[in-house]
Amino acid sequence: TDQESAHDEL
Amino acid sequence: MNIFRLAGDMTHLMSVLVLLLKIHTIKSCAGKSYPCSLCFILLESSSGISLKTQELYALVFATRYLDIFTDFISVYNTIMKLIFLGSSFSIVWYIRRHKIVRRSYDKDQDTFRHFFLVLPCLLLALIINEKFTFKEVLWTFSLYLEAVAILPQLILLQRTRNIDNLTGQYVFLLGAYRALYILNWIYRYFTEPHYVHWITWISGLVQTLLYADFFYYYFSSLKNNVKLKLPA
Repeated sequence: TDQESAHDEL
Repeated sequence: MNIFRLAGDMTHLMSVLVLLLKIHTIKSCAGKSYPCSLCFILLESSSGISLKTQELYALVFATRYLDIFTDFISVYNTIMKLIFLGSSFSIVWYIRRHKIVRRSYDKDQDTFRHFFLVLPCLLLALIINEKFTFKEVLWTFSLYLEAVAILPQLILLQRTRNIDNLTGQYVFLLGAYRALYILNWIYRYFTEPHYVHWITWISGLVQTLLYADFFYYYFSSLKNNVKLKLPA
């Protein structure tokens, strides 16, 4: 998954 | 990861731990053969916890962490998601099902129809989102819902005569975590190119603003060293 689309925050 | 986000996550975790501590206190207290004074107060007065808010938060985490098994971000991220999912659902279970804890829940006061929050958030998420996919729409829904999820709890606090410390601290920590997240978004905006998430920022700002009056009464009760009381 490209970092942009994946929501990396809780 | 930056210090603001880590502090925000830890504050959020603390709010959950405070709530679990409160539930544990109610449980262990009722276990006594004779009700001690604290127990008597705890069991007689309502716990001040809004089941509606707890259910909304369980829904927030369920719809936000759909990607927990598909998009691996980090061990920390996965562990925290499991903690928030596990704790929010177990708190709902305790208040609904546990033979002792549910006695301290005052359903006559906790009357906010949270369905009126869920539907508009879902509709809004269908209209305003970053990408019209199942996961993305539910993720956006969880952001809008979290912004308003505290409302039943704040209304219950206005109706509760004496707000006990743990409940007051729980609400304070829950509001503080999102305020720290706002600092995190500002930090990321200036340090990461292309980091722009208007939907997240605006719903996070609305969420924090809803706590504004609570923060005012919370800090003034601390300053004047008096019991926390919200005007009806």
